[in-house]
Amino acid sequence: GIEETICSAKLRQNIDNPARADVYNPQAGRFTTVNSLTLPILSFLRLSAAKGVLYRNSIMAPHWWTNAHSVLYVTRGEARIQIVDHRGQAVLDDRVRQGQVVIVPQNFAVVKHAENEIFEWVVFNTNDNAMINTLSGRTSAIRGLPVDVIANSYQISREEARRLKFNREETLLFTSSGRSSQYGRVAAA
Amino acid sequence: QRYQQQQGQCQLNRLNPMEPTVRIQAEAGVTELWDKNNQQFQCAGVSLIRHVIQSRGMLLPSYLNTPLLAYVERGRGFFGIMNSGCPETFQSSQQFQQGERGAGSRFQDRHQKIGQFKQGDIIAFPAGAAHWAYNEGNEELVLVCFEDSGNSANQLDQNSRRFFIAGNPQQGEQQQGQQGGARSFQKEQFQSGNVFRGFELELLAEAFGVSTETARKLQGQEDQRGHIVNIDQGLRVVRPPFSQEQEEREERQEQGQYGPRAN
Repeated sequence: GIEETICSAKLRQNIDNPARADVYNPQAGRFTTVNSLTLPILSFLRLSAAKGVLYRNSIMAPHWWTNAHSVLYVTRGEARIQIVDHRGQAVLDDRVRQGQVVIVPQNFAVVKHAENEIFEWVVFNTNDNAMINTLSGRTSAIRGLPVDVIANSYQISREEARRLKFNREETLLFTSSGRSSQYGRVAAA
Repeated sequence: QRYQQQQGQCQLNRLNPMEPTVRIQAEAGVTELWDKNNQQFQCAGVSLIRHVIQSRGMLLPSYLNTPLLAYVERGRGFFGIMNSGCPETFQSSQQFQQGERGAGSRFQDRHQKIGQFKQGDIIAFPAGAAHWAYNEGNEELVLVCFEDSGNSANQLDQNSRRFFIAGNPQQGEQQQGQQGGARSFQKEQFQSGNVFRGFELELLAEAFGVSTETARKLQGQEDQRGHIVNIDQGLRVVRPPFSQEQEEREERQEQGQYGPRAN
């Protein structure tokens, strides 16, 4: 019965070990998830977690959690995080550092940019199989759109639409050319 | 988790039929909203909207925090749903391109699956999955959309929030109906910017590997069209040549197979 399953259930899984990475980019970082598929007990808790590492000057693509709230806890370094709501308002645009917590509500779009140093974080998700949908990159929603829909949605040429769609080949993590961080610094100056 | 469990007892001792109370006009169509503030909707934990899309009109891509069922009251067209991580299985091939020669342009694309719909269809849109719809018929397309904010897939509050990933929905013109009017939350979905608006321009350009000019287009600040846009030249996507007669024949065959059944 269920009691037997619980008693002998596996209760622990390490997500710091780089060898467990689900997404890995040697230049940009890695992302490791633990959910009810990899740790079945989580289906009872209906929770999951993930560990992210972003190297300096790298970006985690803009994305949203489709089926969960996400509580982000920074374990090392600092990064600039922007969170946008359904009105297109940036409800958070800040540099978040070690020891701080940020809550990303379900469906709110979020982007992380490790500008000057490595950034490591853990997220706790309110779904045992939390899913990410990205806005840019190879598995993004934009990539799933027909070129014509993009061209007409954004009033751009088909060529531009194709660039928007295919220019970014990475799935989740990629290095930045440093353009925006310069922009950030200049602005600050 | 229905509303009455969270807020105490629903006041349902008197029910009444309801009309939409707000109209949001856009370039190629209008969206009508029923007042979600109404006790009956509050209690059921649902909301209802109706899109009326002109011929060659496209509802811009957006996603919701609630699952959605759309009923095709009138018209026909096709739609796309971007399911997280699904491959782009609709791809244009060489022959297809041959056909394009007359157009004088190389049109090659691959994208996620495209579905077709016609009057009477029900289409299910999962929570959090970006989707769009296009009216390819000659008459108006009417989609009645049921948003279930009481559904367990919604982890936010009782308000369904539509996140546009394109356009400038706030350009829609809003007209208020007689009764009270929908709560500002509902109208807000169609009266604010798309999610790219909130990101810093440089970071956005960086994320897509494009120029800041193109990134600016993503944000759609200058877009005056609202959330339903007109596509003069018609929308070209990769999809099976599904004709209406073929569908009807298939349906007839299915009925033939099973024959009338006594209930």
